[in-house]
Amino acid sequence: LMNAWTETPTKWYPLPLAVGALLLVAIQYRKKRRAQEVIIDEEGREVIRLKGPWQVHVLGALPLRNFSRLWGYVNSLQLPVWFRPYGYRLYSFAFGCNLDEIEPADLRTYPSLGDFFYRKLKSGARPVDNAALVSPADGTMLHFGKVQHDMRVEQVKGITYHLDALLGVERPGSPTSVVQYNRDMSIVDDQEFADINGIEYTLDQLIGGSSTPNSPGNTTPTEVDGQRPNPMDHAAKNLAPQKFGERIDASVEPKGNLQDTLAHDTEVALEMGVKPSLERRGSMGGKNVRPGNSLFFAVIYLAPGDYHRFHSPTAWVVEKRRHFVGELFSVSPYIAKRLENLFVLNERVALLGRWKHGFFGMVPVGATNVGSIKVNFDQELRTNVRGKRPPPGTYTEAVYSGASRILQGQPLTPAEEMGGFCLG
Amino acid sequence: STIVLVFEAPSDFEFTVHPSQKVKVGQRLGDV
Repeated sequence: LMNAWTETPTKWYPLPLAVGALLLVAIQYRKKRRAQEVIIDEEGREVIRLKGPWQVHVLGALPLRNFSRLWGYVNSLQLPVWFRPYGYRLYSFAFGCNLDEIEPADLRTYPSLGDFFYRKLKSGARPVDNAALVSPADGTMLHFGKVQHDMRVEQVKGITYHLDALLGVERPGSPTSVVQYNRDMSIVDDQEFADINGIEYTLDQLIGGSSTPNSPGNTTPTEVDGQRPNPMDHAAKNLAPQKFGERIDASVEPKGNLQDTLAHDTEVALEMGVKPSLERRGSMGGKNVRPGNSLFFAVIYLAPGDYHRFHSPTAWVVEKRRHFVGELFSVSPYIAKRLENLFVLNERVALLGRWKHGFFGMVPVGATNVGSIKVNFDQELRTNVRGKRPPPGTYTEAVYSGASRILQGQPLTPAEEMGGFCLG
Repeated sequence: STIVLVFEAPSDFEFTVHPSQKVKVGQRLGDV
């Protein structure tokens, strides 16, 4: 064998032209097949699928949502009081938490690791810059830039996803189109469809117009104890329980008395540089940006040791949220570089609204260890729950028009706490 | 966990951070 390996002369000769041509055809065929892997549905939108190297497919085969809930359960267990300071200090040492800035500072007051993970910061621990856009969270800037003309956002350099897939697609037209959308997705059955139609809501009413529903016996809600009435309470009751793809009016927690609330709303309106009668354009996905404007994106990654509550990045009004139930892959930079469509596959809550320059959207994306997303002003929202998963790309939508009459949404000041991520 | 911001702004909007930079709540990310 050694002799054959060393003494056999190498004889080079040209390949026949046909073999070269065949090779080129094979390469072209492979390229074309890869391009065709982008599946388009009947409405011309890309169908989101798991794409990436083999490690990604192995991850995709794991019951990550179950792992996440189990992880949440384990971390909600109460720890012995004597163990808490040692355990949390060890965790802080391992993940780089700064214990000097947490409130309360006494580690024994955190019953479980889950509670410690969702810790608060001392007042004034984070000075707020006077810039148009400030960071909504502690973390690492993964990526930022301008959204390209074909509405694709860069996940990392070279890997993109469509803005529609991240935020959801707004169907144009009448209330029928909203309900029709549900029927198309086979989520709401005929009876539920009839119930929704029986109330005869217009689209404006359904997404937060000023008039009341047109059903018999309906009464206009009145103001009670300083709480702002929600004209869509009736709608919310009739649409309960939530179904995927439905649009409901979220019940919003009132912020103190009416005077405080008005002062808060006015502050946001002044920050936004607008009068209460806001122009309502450009708030639905930002496809029609104002002349001279562009769409921008920024991705912030929160590592396990970071403070996990998120705050408002600017003065803006949240008009609606769309809850997409999805996978719970890790969103670490390692996975983000390998798993295409990561942010549109994972469970997420798209909060959509407007700021002084037009459309503004903020999307907290869940992950395996932090599958639960809380939004302080949305008591209806439940994430990472057991049950049947809806088809990818569908979402439950809630509107916040009842939160502020003058701003037609949930007003937020820069750095105001909005919610956070919880373990599991 | 991750937070994605998508927003409309004047075309001369500029980010004042760089990729992989650590940021804190309230820190300037960008301005017009």
